[in-house]
Amino acid sequence: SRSRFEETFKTVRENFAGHDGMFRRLFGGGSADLFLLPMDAGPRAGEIDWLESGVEIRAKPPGKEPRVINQLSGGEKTMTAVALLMAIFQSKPSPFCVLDEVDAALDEANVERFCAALKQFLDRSHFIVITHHKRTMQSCDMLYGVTMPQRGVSKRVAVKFEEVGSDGRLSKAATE
Amino acid sequence: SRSRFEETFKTVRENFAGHDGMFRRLFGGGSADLFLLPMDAGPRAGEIDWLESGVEIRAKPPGKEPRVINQLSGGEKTMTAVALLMAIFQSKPSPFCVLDEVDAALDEANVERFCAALKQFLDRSHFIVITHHKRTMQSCDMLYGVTMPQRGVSKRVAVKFEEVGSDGRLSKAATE
Amino acid sequence: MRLAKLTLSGFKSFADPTEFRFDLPIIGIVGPNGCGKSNVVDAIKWVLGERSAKSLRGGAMLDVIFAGSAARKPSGMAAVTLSFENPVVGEEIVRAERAKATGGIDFDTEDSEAPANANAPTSLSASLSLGDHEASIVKRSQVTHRRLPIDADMVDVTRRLYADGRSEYLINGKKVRLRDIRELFLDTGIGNDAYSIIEQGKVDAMLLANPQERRQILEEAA
Amino acid sequence: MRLAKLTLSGFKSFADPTEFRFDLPIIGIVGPNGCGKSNVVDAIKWVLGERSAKSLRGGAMLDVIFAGSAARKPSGMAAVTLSFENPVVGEEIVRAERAKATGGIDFDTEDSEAPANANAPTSLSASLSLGDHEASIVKRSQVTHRRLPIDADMVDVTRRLYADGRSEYLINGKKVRLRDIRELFLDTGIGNDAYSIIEQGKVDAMLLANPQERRQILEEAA
Ligand SMILES: Nc1ncnc2c1ncn2[C@@H]1O[C@H](COP(=O)(O)OP(=O)(O)OP(=O)(O)O)[C@@H](O)[C@H]1O
Ligand SMILES: Nc1ncnc2c1ncn2[C@@H]1O[C@H](COP(=O)(O)OP(=O)(O)OP(=O)(O)O)[C@@H](O)[C@H]1O
Ligand SMILES: [Mg+2]
Ligand SMILES: [Mg+2]
Repeated sequence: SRSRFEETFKTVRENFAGHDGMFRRLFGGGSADLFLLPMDAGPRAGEIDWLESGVEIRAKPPGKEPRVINQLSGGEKTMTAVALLMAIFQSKPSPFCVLDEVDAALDEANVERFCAALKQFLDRSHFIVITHHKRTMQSCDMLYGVTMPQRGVSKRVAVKFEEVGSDGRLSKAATE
Repeated sequence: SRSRFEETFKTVRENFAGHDGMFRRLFGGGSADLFLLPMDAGPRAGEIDWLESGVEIRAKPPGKEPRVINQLSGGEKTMTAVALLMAIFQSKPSPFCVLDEVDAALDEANVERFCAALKQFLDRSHFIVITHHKRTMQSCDMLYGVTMPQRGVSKRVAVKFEEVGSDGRLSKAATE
Repeated sequence: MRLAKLTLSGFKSFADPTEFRFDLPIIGIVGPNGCGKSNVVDAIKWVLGERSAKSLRGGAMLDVIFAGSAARKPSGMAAVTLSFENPVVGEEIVRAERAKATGGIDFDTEDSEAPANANAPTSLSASLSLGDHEASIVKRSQVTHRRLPIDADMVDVTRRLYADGRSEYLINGKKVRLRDIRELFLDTGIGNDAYSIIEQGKVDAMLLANPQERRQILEEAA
Repeated sequence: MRLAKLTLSGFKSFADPTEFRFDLPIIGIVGPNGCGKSNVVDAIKWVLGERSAKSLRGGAMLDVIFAGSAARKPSGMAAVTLSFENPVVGEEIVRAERAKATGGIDFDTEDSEAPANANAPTSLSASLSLGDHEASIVKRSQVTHRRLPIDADMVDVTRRLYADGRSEYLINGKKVRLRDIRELFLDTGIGNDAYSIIEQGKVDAMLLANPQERRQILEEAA
């Protein structure tokens, strides 16, 4: 329905692009926007149509002036996408969220901010986070290890953070 | 010309899939293949056409039986792609090769093997490697840092390995 | 509604029955390349009703069955169960959700003829496919006062695929159709390419998507 | 032929003239997210003759000019220079490459009328567009005995784009056309979506490509 989409859209936009929104929180500044595109055909050409218009994103990390969103770096795109995802989540948390190596492109400073942002959703949702980053592992409340002691057959083990070796392998203690 | 492609193809296949080829070297075992697909139409339907046939890849990490290459994990796909790239490189080295964060999906053990494989091409080509991984940085003969002391303006600095902080940031000494 | 546990057996590289409990808020899954972490994500997508084999990185749906390895013969079937806590929620919350869903109109009088047994597949999908989307949500939350329209504190959703191609779908042990599982999670934000599962390499999908695709993701949240 | 250095000025985030020398075999480029590392890769692609703005992550080619920041006004132009060492190679190597290119036939007699000045743009592209691909390679390596068909120990390739849309292309200071730069690197394995530049996020492109696209990459190496 039009009113429900409009209300959701405005909430997500505020969560994402507002002065205290996720984008500015993850980037430590800058500005962003979420907006509807005017229709390019049909009876409402040139105007925004709440039932039909597509959604566009603008993202400006602190001090930068990108003209198109594709100009952003790999890490900046990840942080922008995570900010939008969390903005949607704030407006309608689902029972769980699965993040498979979303921190792959992040440097350590951004992994830090990403982990801090994760922590604030705890009361409503489970986060299942797959990662190779030590810092992300430290932010988890519990760790499952997945290994293949038998070739081609996966096995789950419970893991303490100290048991994850610097080579990404799980220590012998963990695999028992 | 047909004979040149055929010769190149066979060389690359041996470099990639041979018993001492790049795939087995990067995976520590397993097997792989590079093959031409039979034509599905035209005068040579059902046969391989050296001038027209498409190229297919099969990759089997040690102990596994994947049916399609898409089933491989993120890290396994990266290692397979790197093996093929290096196989092509061995057959026709270009003056330089640029690798932008190709190690993003690799665990530490695979980063190790990737770095070892890089080292063997030294006599013929420059490798320019962009990375966030400490281990990859250790394999480089020299490091350039790129930072933004002035917002939005990039600056190049020479960096010693010890000057790369665990947060990915370059130390104050490096940025002078 | 909270995720409680995931059980897989014969699914991709998980030849043996394996359980993951979700007792704490942030759960990390770690391990070397190729060990099965993303296969766990595929299992969750699959049990929630994923229909596209390609989206599970396979060529055909049968590719989700453990295909054997150097050490083992192939499995005869793949089975995944996802368990949810589905407690009764406070009455005020239900009313607030209803008002949000219907724009403030009270549907109480209509719902007195709601089906007595919300678990039987025919009445579940019947109630869910009643013309108006909002009316059905109202019926769902009023009948059970629970987030999932099943009158039970624990909801187990199971999906099985046999090597001969036969499929089975169960909700709390009762056989249902695949579409009943998909409809169960409608409007909860999970399953169905919503925003709750970000696959490996896909984090900036929303940035690269076209404006209409982005709109659809937001509509799922509406 | 060896890469010697890269100079950029006004290109993307590199507002100021910046030089990278390539004196050692494995050179790492490191730094925080968003600082300009991939922009260096874009600069190399661009100076080698990239024609697609999209492939440089821009909307239009003018997007490669430094667009200003909180601290600076926009630049009036973008300029990138790539310098190569282009030594004379041993005669045996040239013969071996020729034989490989032509399947063993000796073209010596034909080449006596090769153009005297391989640097002038018209004769360069004329020699390169002479019907047969192999014959042109033979001409190139015989005329100069160097990997790049320019009779100089050092080859500087420069590309400039002005804010008014005007472009300039230079080889060792001489103005040439964009296609002359692209043809210069034909068959060297660099430039032109060959296999020598793997962009961020694109490492498994060859695995995901269709069989015909994969074939094209191998043909570039042939
Ligand atoms: N049906 C199947 N039977 C057996 N093994 C399978 C099956 N399907 C996939 N696999 C194997 O599972 C492995 C992939 O596992 P997965 O993608 O979960 O790895 P991962 O832990 O996410 O690794 P990475 O860190 O590299 O992303 C592949 O080696 C693949 O061959
Ligand atoms: N024409 C331009 N003028 C000014 N800045 C630009 C221009 N084009 C791109 N940029 C900026 O350059 C930055 C991207 O740099 P780049 O992609 O090189 O980062 P990176 O170092 O590779 O980071 P990552 O580690 O995240 O991949 C973006 O913030 C973008 O706004
Ligand atoms: Mg994975
Ligand atoms: Mg980058």
